[in-house]
Amino acid sequence: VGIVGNTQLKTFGVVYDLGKSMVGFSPGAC
Amino acid sequence: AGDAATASHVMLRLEDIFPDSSSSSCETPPQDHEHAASSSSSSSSSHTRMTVVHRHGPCSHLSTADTQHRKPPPSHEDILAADQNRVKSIQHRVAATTSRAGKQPSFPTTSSSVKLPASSGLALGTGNYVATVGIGTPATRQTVVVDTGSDTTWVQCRPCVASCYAQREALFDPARSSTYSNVSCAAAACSDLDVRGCSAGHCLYGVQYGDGSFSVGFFAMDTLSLSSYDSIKGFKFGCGESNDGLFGEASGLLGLGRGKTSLPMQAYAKYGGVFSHCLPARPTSTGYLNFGPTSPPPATQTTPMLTTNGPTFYYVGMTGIHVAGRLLPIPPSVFSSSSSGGGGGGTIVDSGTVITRLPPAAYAALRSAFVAAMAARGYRRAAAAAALLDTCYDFSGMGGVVAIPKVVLLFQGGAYLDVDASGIMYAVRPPSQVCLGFAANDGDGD
Repeated sequence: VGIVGNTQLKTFGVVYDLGKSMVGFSPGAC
Repeated sequence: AGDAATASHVMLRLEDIFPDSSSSSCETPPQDHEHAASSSSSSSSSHTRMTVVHRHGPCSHLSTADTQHRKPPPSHEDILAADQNRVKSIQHRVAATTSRAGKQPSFPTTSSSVKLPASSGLALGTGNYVATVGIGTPATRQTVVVDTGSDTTWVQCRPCVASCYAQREALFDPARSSTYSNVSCAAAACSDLDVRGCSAGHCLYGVQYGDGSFSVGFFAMDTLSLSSYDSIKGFKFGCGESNDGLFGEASGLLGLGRGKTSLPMQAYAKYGGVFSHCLPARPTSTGYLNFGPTSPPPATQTTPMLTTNGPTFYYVGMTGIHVAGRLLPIPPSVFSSSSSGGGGGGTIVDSGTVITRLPPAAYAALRSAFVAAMAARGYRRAAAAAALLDTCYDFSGMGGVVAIPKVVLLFQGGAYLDVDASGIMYAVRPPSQVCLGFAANDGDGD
């Protein structure tokens, strides 16, 4: 497996929705 | 020149991206917890927002308390070494899940005294971001590592029957909480643990990693406060009596994985199985950890969560990489040839891993394109490698202005992650040693 680590996730809002089985990325969230 | 805007990040001030955190103060002090009713009309769930900070930055409680006798923060080499241990741990767990050959630690089963395994563990390297929760009644503040790569929340507990590492805050003392209770061995919740034991009727939990680090203790219930206004009664967590690993001086770990014991799963009815986080670009800034549905920003990109790949982890399907606006020639099979087979290996999104790991062929293509794009901008590799980071630059004398090529990660469903400038390069010793912040797995099948 590959792994997306926290360095590359910086400033993105990362949303995890277990019900919808979905991961989302929102740029510039913080 | 025409595509410069889409091909480069122009950093006008190098120190804005790679600050010297040791000499900085917190620019955005952690706010009091926020709480609001959900805007969703179809649900009665609420949402709660917590502040997330860099564990070793000036916004962290762990760095602002008395520092007179404290150890200095780890070097970047230490962090990267710990990160490699974590990745080995994840690969180990994925392999163990796939082969169903995972080794389970043993526990006493009938002893009236608690005899817990205690051995020196190697570093887990649980990433760099922490949040503060309250546990018990009255609530005691505990700053814990934010970890989407594991399930069970735990904190170190008095009396530390076997051993505890040094932590910054006071140890959680179950005897001082009016709402604390141990989970019984017969309780269904005890069966939810991946690794469990029983002592005098009390359920024991074990979180043990492939690298040898661990937390072991009583599986317990108490009130978990996520904000001043919001709490989860009867939250099940580990009351750690034997803990070791590189957790810094954090009090424990907040398990945000997909397993039954994780916070999102325990609080599914309350928050609808939805949470989000934002990790700040700089140690001097703050991010957030949000539970419950909120209206996503318009620019949100979504990709399917590959739930059949295995437990705990959040798998997504990576499909490609752009560097400087150009799609790299990486065959799709490179991203799906792992040992898990079947529907492909997938890619884990893990808040506790520092450096993104790619299949070797994908990393080779990324590195080659990145080096070429940097050369086109006049930058030559002139700095030594730093642990697993093999592509490093010396930006000394650049006048604080550099332009680095954009890197975009592509996912199934058309989602993409246009990596922020702060996430493309990792500043080991800015400005003289700044490295491409990606690394390769050891093998194609990892």
